[in-house]
Amino acid sequence: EQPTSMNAFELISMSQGLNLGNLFDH
Amino acid sequence: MGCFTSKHVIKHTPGYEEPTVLASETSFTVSEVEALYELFKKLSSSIIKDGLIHKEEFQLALFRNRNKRNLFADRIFDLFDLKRNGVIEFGEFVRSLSIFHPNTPEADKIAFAFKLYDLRHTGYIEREELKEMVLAILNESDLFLSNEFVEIIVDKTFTQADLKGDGKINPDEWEEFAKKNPSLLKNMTLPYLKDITMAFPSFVVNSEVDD
Repeated sequence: EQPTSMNAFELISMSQGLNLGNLFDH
Repeated sequence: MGCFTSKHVIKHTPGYEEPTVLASETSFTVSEVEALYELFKKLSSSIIKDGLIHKEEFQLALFRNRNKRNLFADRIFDLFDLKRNGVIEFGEFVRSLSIFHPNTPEADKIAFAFKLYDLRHTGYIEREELKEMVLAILNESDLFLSNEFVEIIVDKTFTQADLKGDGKINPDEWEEFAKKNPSLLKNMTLPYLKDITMAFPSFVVNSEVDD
């Protein structure tokens, strides 16, 4: 999917910066 | 003569709360809260050994780099820090993570996401805030889009979400938009929180409580 075809919040929700999964990878 | 028995003296971190209390207020079971306590102890002693998660420790856990920051990690840290004292205590950690539990009601996730995106705490998601978040994402992802395209994406999103057309998204508009676009809440659920003790056996401790 092209970034420009998404709405802005869809782009944001795909962000790795929001990925809390790394907290558990210890 | 007084009698004092000390079979086990367990020293908890500052801000420790009983797992039974936290389990009753969140989507986690008692043994899962206990498992989270093991994780919390690791995270909260990775740099400063005071039993509290400092921002640098949060960044280290998320990015493997204590100095790496991004807009969303900062926002999430601030939202986890419910007491607004610059650190995350155990109770705050569990209550906040519970938002991301698959069993947590969608309404709670929608409300949390709104707070996350309301960067300046105005009670609205404003156009400039949305643009700032899009630019942060693009920068983070090493993606380049011209300013014109960023404007198009933001404009299009506001056309869809800002039903009153007043240039800002209020909580009701956000709720309606999120319900129409469930993919927006994808990052508000961490599937493996459903059974932490299975997904992360290294955190399992001997629970004295049967759930």
